[in-house]
Amino acid sequence: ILELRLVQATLFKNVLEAISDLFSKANFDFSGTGLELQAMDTSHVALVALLLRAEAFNHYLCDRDLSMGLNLADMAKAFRCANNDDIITIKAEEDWSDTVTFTFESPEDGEISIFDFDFVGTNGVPLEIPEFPESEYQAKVRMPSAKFMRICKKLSSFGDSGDRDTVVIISVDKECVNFFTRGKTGTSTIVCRQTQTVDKPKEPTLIEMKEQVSLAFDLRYMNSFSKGSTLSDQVTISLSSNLPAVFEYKIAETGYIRYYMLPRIEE
Amino acid sequence: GRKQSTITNYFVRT
Repeated sequence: ILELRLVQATLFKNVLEAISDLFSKANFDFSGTGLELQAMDTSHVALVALLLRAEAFNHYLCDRDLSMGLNLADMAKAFRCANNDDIITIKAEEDWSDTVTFTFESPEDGEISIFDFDFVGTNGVPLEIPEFPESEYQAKVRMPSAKFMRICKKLSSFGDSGDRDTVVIISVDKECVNFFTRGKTGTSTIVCRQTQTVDKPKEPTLIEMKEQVSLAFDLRYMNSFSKGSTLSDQVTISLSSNLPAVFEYKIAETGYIRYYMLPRIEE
Repeated sequence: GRKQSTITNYFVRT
């Protein structure tokens, strides 16, 4: 039996906000330790892995590992009807019904909405995610997630968003991280300087650089990855010339969401 | 142009 409860729908609403625009379905793995979710976009260019430990839930009962594929678009619709302070209950029996039930209860007027989701196939997930060796990453940048989202939006409005191949070139040296894109009639560069601790900013921009790196990423995917900002106010971007880049958002001591994709390589 | 590779061959099928 699987029975979980969250007294605030906010967390799950934010999870769906962070993944449902790029990923159409996901594999949900429920085990004693918590929920592990994985999804890949239809072109298998991006993979997202989310961990929510059991402690993230107000009630967590899972006496047998349960794995299910769910349609994220349908779930996002259901969650859009939910209010942030609705109590969510997630239940599944292993009665081979291949459905999971989400119940939303609004605390003020006791209205209850019940959604049954049928299990669906998941395109190629779950996959085993190896611990990529730190040494392979030339640079890691930690910055405010709202800042990363703002930069992606600015570059998308400037870049030739009609052109599906518009890239953002992320370059890191020891002082700053640059975001560059080419539009129809010009280019745009946004420079983020590493904040000195003396500035004591609310949210620092920190750079760990082994060697300079400059990589090109599809701007549409960067925009989707920046939606992780619903779950965390910091994003860590790990860049390697020959491994998947990782965009990680730690979810306050209960887990993380990580987006992976390879840089575009000059032909 | 720049070539985009898929991500799958960096992860292991379970």
